[in-house]
Amino acid sequence: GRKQPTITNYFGRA
Amino acid sequence: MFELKMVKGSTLQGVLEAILDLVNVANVDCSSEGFSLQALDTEHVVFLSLFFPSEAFQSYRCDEDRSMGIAIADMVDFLRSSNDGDIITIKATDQNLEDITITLESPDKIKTMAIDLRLVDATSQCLKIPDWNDMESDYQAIFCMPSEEFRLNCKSLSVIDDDVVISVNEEVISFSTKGESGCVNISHVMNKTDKPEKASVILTHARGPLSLTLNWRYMKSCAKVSKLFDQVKIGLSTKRPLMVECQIVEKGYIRYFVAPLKAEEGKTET
Repeated sequence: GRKQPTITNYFGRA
Repeated sequence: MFELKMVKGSTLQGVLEAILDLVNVANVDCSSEGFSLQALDTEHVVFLSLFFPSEAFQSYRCDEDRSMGIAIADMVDFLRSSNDGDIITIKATDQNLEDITITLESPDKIKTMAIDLRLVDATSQCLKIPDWNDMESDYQAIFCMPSEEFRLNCKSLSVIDDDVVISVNEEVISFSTKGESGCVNISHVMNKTDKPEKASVILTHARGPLSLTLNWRYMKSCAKVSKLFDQVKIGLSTKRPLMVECQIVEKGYIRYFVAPLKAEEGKTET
């Protein structure tokens, strides 16, 4: 199926 | 010492209730300016960043910056047992770094309830997000709409399918979805007059057409929060996640960032 991108693709860990 | 006081019925409880759709624990950073909270959903698709400025409360005091992991679920459960008009006090002392105390006091001061809530580790909820002022220019389209309109859109879109396309150009913003049982298409013509009506969608800026496809399941918490405010601001970008913001008094905000399934520039859905 389709892969849902995660928000960590956009923002790194603090 | 950290202490804030507010009257029940303020936005905070509603916001915490909506956050529960994402997480059970969240990290809260307190400073003299106010407090900020970060929450990342378990699937890591939605990130919430909020700032409640000190002005949002009846009284607010924070002598020293501190970071606290809070069991939001427990806090909400306790707040649910209060009555409207109760005065809520949240307090953390420098002597006790393991708990916060939440006190509920009836307006006539006859009844008081207090809970000591153990702090938890919520550091996994923290992401490094750039300052909005540095990020804003990456958003090709930013517009504001009445939150009631946004909420109604969320409701009608979720009837058909999870995948929703938001398309924007300088003239129109549209929300559409199609599934086995049919399709929904909602479009709003941008208000460009000098005197925008209360119910209109106002475009802040748009640089060419753009469309985002999102799994609308992840908008549940966001739709719930928007109910507490008059307006929502929505930002679309091909480089950044979808951004939905509600403003809390003058300087505060709740911002949802949702990772889209697909972002396309130069075309809009018809």
